[in-house]
Amino acid sequence: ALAQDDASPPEPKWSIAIHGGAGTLNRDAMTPERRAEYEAALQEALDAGRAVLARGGSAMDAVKAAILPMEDNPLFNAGRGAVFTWEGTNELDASIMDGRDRSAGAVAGVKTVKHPILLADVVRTESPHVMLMGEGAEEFAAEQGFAVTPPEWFATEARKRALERMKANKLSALDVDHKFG
Amino acid sequence: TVGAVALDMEGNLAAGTSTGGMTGKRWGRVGDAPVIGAGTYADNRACAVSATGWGEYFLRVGVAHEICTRLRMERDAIVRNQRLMQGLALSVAAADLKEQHPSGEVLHHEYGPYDIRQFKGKAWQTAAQKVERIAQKAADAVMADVAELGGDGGVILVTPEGHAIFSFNTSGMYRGRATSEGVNEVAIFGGEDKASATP
Repeated sequence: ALAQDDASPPEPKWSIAIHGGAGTLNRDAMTPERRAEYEAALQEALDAGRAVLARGGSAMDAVKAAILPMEDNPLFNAGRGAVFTWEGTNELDASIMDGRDRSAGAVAGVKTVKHPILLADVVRTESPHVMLMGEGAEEFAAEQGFAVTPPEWFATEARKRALERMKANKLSALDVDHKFG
Repeated sequence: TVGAVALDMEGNLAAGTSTGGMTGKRWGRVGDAPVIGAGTYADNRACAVSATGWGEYFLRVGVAHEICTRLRMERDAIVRNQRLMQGLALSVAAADLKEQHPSGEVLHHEYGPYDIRQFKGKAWQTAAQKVERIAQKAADAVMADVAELGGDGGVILVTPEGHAIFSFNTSGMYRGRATSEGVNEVAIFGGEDKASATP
């Protein structure tokens, strides 16, 4: 009895959008080589998510597929290439949510999990909680079979220099243009 | 920070965000990325959102949930109006929140009472176009709210109708989108969404 004005239903659609950070960017500092590097990395992530959707896969799988290569790519502030804390460590946060039932999972301040987005998803599916943090989250990760990733995996020279610059300028974390890393 | 939002062919939405936080963070600082409702949110009745930017402001605005809530309410109104325009005001009341199964059992609609996927053809198209405009407006308005407080950054979102939308108040956002309609593009600075499209 619901409103309809002709017989043709809309075709099933899929759609995906990704981001790799936002901030104040200097166009002059973006060399063609650097730009190509970023565009290739974004396209790789987009293609990974797109492939899942195009073959009829789920939105949840597509989101994870798109984020994984960005967590592995030192260009982005996530996973490998994450920025440094004041103490010189890399602490990672992630969250994921399923629009079907609004189930959600999140982790904060983990240091040894290679792909925090996957741990967030396991928090969603295998725990009664929404967010786990720090050592507890890592303990949960170990119980769920996540390998312990050494800190060297996450640390990059560029991010280390950014922290050193910040400290040299005696800036607090909130004073610097931290976006984009 | 990185993130992704997606709509699959079953009409389901999902959102995810992952980050290293901010350079030089201390005292166990946590931003918006792992906070459901601030940096990430997904609801089949509205949209899926992932955010990036100055987390303290995104937390205060509840950015991802705020965008979803605005869109959910507007989508409800679109469907309600569409029904009324087609002279089915009486059946709106009947189908308002529930429907009767032949067995007598009361069933709730899976995606809420107002779902434009129940429309077909032109009615669907009209409603979908409205949703796109409203989604962009909602994202822009919430980002303007963030800016008013002093924060900056951006969001990505997808709607149940398949729109992939960006909004940011910084000079750039590393971003990309692809749809079953043939969109496939990546971009960095503002106003160049199609400049970097690759096959």
